[in-house]
Amino acid sequence: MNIFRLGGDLAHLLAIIILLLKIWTTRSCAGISGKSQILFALTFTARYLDLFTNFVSVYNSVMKVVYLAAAYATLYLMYVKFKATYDHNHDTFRLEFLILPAAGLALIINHEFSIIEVMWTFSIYLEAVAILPQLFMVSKTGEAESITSHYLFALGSYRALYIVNWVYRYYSEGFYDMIATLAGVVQTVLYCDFFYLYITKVLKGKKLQLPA
Amino acid sequence: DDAEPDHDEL
Repeated sequence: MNIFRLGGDLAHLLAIIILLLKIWTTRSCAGISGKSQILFALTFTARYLDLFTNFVSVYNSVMKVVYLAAAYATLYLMYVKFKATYDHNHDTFRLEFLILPAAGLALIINHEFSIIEVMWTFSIYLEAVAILPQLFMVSKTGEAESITSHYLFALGSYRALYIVNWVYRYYSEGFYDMIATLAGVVQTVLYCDFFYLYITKVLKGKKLQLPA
Repeated sequence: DDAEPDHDEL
């Protein structure tokens, strides 16, 4: 565990908390893509199948449970409790366009052809693109609330910090995982345009509005 | 390499 990995995990946790708090305190999930949240729940479910078979540390197990619980709590808030506020007209991304290629690729390019390993790989590929419905929704409406921008910034920072962690681990331990690293780079690149808008607009107190 | 994949990250 190094500072970049810990920072990544905490950014991820912060993103999840920001999202839950936003929905809970405003009693609304307007502007949030339920499709992306479904993909994140699917990601965590597929990745943490090893929760009971591969013990790494108490820290890892606790975080896995927290991520899983938060993912399903978010889905519950969006699709049950505050369903009326869910902006489904703008959340039109087709999930099968992301799930099927991620599943196909996981079957072909993986570290080992076993159920747990293919599911882990699927989760890595799916996570890389899981934010697309959310970014698509922001581009469709042309804007995002500040709190949604903070959520996206924290969520994007998480994988960016993991990349630094992987570079660090490569040099300090000789550890590398090509699948996670390449997918992590793709994931981070998807946020670049958003990062630019966040830094140039939101941090200066303006609303995130896309150029017309 | 045929070592078991080691996923110690989240």
